Amino acid sequence: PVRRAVIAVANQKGGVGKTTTAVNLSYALATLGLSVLLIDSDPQANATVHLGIDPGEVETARKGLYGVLRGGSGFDSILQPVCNGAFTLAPSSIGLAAAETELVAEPDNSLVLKEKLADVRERYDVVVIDCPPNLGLLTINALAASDLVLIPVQTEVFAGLGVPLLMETIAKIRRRSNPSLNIFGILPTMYSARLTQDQASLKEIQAHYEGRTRVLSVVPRATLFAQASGAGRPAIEADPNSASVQAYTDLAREVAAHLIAR
Amino acid sequence: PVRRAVIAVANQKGGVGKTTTAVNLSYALATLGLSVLLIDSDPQANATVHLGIDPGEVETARKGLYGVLRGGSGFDSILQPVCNGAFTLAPSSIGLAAAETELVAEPDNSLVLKEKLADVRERYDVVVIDCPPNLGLLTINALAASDLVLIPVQTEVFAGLGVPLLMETIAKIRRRSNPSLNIFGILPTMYSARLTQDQASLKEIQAHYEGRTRVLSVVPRATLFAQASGAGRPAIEADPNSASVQAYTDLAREVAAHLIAR
Ligand SMILES: Nc1ncnc2c1ncn2[C@@H]1O[C@H](COP(=O)(O)OP(=O)(O)OP(=O)(O)O)[C@@H](O)[C@H]1O
Ligand SMILES: Nc1ncnc2c1ncn2[C@@H]1O[C@H](COP(=O)(O)OP(=O)(O)OP(=O)(O)O)[C@@H](O)[C@H]1O
Ligand SMILES: [Mg+2]
Ligand SMILES: [Mg+2]
Repeated sequence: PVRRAVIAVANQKGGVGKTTTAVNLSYALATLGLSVLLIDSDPQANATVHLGIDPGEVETARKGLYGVLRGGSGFDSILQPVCNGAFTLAPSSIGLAAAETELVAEPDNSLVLKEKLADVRERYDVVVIDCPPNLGLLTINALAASDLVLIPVQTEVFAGLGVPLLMETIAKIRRRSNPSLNIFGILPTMYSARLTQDQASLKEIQAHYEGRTRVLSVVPRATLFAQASGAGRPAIEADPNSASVQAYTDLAREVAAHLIAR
Repeated sequence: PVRRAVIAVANQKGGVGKTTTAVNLSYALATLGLSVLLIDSDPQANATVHLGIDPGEVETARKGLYGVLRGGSGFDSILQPVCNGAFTLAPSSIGLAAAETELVAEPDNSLVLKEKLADVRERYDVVVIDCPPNLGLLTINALAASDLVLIPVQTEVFAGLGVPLLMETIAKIRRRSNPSLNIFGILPTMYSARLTQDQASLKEIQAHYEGRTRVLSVVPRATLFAQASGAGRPAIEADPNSASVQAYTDLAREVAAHLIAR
């Protein structure tokens, strides 16, 4: 039987490929036949835009994640099919920014997303959560609601500097509210194979995590990714056979294998 | 006479070149003979690392911006010379993250940085503030303390999506606490001249802001930037004659011209 899992895509550093990973992994898992929910937990709503949905309309209709975390709505009222029904999106909009401060006063404020997600999570084999570039309450809620954390890291000097702090945060949540939280792995992103410094950074990542944490297939830097997001679709949907997206196909297979194995 | 200015380098989107811009602009202005203070207002302390200073040591010594915003220290107690004394850095460390929530309860919580900066700002022709990838209280404090805002934007699809919200935030601060706050300009970053989509995105940026906001010289994508930050120095210090850093030299000249003109 395939067990279910909630996977947070997290790294507080900006622009490392969290959204691109969340969107392409969701689609790749759906292609394998799994039912997938992607939660856009970033007020900047890049995943929502990336899938062709207008966050302005989500905001006007009050059909975004904010309504679920603060407005008393259930997830059912905001879910939308995306990629021709391949998977489901819980979209975000700018109003979600208010949740960061409003949640501060809430009791057990790290567990609000987990509570609301409980209503719908058994419909999905995998729930993927796209996190914002910080370790605020939205990221904390995502981690507290998750079984696994996927950490995209650019193959660049200093790209990994924030990872120890993220791991420390994960360890605290594991000790306090979520004993089953585990790191699925480090995903090297935006790799330019011809650049010496990228090669050196990749070796450093592989050496550093060897034996401690999976280091997953490397996502190459490729123009396909921005082109596809410009067209409101995942790169892997736009060009499934491109070598540029192979790492996301591999990643989905590793996730699926992990779900079957455990 | 050269008037003084405080310039916030802001964009809530992650990884768009804020830190790289803050560091290289500071050095370039210093090379023109101006006295410069760079304030690292990001708990991730990338600017601090970029200039060869260890944020861990800053944290242990409690000599970071957090001490100034929350700990009752003055800026004088944390300032450090960088780039062989070319300019001055007010470093950050991870403890600064606590300021985001602690400042919530503070009266006039958007004006704490401005208040503390008043003690030292007249020593400097230019104060540059590196902001984190969000519109939280640290960014708000930077904007409320500034005369000018510099907005780096990648030449990529969707890169400009967050700019209207940033401009809205700036407009609110201008109406409320800071009537002299102005946008200095949009700085296109990480431009790959050979990529059609970068060319299209750049044209779009130029067309969109034409007549409304300066669009500054384009910063090309170049390996020099990561190499230099890896060596703990600005790219423009490492290789001042490289074509890759010309845009930062131009930017410094535009800022200097603006200071003389107004
Ligand atoms: N492998 C890749 N090759 C080329 N461009 C990429 C790749 N992955 C992502 N990008 C582009 O880089 C930019 C940043 O990626 P993305 O938005 O996924 O990062 P992020 O970590 O979610 O950013 P943020 O911290 O702002 O949420 C986007 O414009 C995206 O299209
Ligand atoms: N022109 C450029 N060419 C190549 N790489 C660049 C360029 N500018 C910046 N970079 C690299 O891109 C990455 C992101 O840049 P930077 O840290 O300056 O962005 P940022 O907006 O400050 O990010 P954050 O939102 O996380 O604070 C860094 O690794 C940096 O070295
Ligand atoms: Mg993102
Ligand atoms: Mg930065």
